[in-house]
Amino acid sequence: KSAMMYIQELKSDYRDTQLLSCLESLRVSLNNNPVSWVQNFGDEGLALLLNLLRRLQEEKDEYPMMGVKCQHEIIRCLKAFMNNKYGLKSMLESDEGIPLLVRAINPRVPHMMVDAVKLLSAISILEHPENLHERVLEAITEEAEKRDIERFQPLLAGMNNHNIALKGGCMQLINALISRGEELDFRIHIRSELLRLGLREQLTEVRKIENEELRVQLTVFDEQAEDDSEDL
Amino acid sequence: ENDETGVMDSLLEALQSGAAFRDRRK
Repeated sequence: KSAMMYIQELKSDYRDTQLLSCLESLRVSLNNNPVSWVQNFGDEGLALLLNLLRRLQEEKDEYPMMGVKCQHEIIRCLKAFMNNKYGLKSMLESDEGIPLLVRAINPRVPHMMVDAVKLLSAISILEHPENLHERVLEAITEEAEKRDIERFQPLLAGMNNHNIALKGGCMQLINALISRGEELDFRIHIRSELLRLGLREQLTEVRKIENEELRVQLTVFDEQAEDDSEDL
Repeated sequence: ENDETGVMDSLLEALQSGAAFRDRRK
């Protein structure tokens, strides 16, 4: 199928299984076609995906599981779309991209949350004139204000989840946000906020888990804290 | 064109292996 055909389908107000099937097929196309195909899908395709994601996040439909599956598939499509310089640039230029990924940080849907936190970690560490970790942190803060919760509460809930990949993903985002802070005060502030919110207790438990991915992230967290402690 | 692909995969790999953070250490 051409990129234009997917654009037409995304405009067709498909629902449930038909929508999920369209998104799965789109993800395969975005992953397997050359960049020129992704460029044809372009800003219009990206805007349709983001609008759809927003609608599904706001919707309280009769079949919430199907809505969640579609949301997760959109996140996977976004990852495929961003897997080249053109797509990444388009995503960063959109005002809604980062806030919508932040809204997908939902500990009740661990598999989707893993993908969302990993994409946000990757965005946070990008070398970019605009400090992208600040944009990510700002979106996390705004979303928490809307929900009237502590801004890192969803990440802490993710750390508390039984899903080990999710614990690793959350630590990765925490490390990404802290490591990109240029000021010592900023890094210490973020770390203290997390530890005060319950990360200290959770780390004691997480350190007992034997998992390579987690071990790497815990080492990074400890090393960054040590460096800052020395600087202080 | 090939040079432009795999951007996100590389970033995710660097994050997972810790390489993305080691680069930043003094």
